[in-house]
Amino acid sequence: TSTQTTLSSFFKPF
Amino acid sequence: MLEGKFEEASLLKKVVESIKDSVQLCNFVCSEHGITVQAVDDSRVLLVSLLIGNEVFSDYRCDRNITLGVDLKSFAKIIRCGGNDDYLTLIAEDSPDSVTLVFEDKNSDRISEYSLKLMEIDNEFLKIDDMDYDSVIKMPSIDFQKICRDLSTLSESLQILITKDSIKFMAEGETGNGSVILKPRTDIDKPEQSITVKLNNAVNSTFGLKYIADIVKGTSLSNQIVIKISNRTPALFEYKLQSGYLRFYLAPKFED
Repeated sequence: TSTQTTLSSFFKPF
Repeated sequence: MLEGKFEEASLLKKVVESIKDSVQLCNFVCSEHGITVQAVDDSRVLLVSLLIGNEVFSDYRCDRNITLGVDLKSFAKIIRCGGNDDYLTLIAEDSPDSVTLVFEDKNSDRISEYSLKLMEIDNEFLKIDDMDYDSVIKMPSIDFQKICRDLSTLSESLQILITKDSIKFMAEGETGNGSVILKPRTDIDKPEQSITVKLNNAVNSTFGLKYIADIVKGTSLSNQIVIKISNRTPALFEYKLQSGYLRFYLAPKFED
């Protein structure tokens, strides 16, 4: 099984 | 005021069709350089980044920055009303509550005009730094589309393994497994058929195929797709336009 990550962990709000 | 004329409506049609299933509400930010969009899907897994450079337009003027808050589902319905070969001009005032689309048939005097009401869209803007990727591959976009569609019949996940001399796409599912291996090749007569691999580090990354199914809707925009991948970070899938690009940033899946 694998877990989907989200972009929030990588990209921060400008 | 914004006035941007496309030589053919088909380009904006393709762009809207490529992103409308990923994101519904987005701001089209118009400046003297062209039109940009950045939007994230509801699950915050996929980010769409679009630049339609002003050189794409046969005529373009935008005196000051104008933001068009667009519901893409409604925009898609209107834009389908025009012919692919029609001239399409987008017109908006400085603080617009609507955008006007004018389609001109090149073979007759028919002019069709539609307006779309705009919305206030409070979009969070994510900062994306230029990254050094472990690997950059370039391949025919239609081949990537077919591989992803084929493997999605087996699994919800696509594993991409890249080494110096091969790209391997793999899917493992309950009913069976599948894999496709490509080797770099240069086609001098048909450069769009070429496959290139630039490698800093070998890559082994996994992505959700339901998101990739949305990404490959951009296939008609470019003969080639550029995929930039690093282990354990979002991958970049890019379709280049004559001036500008449609990019998708997709967060990876991690094996438990």
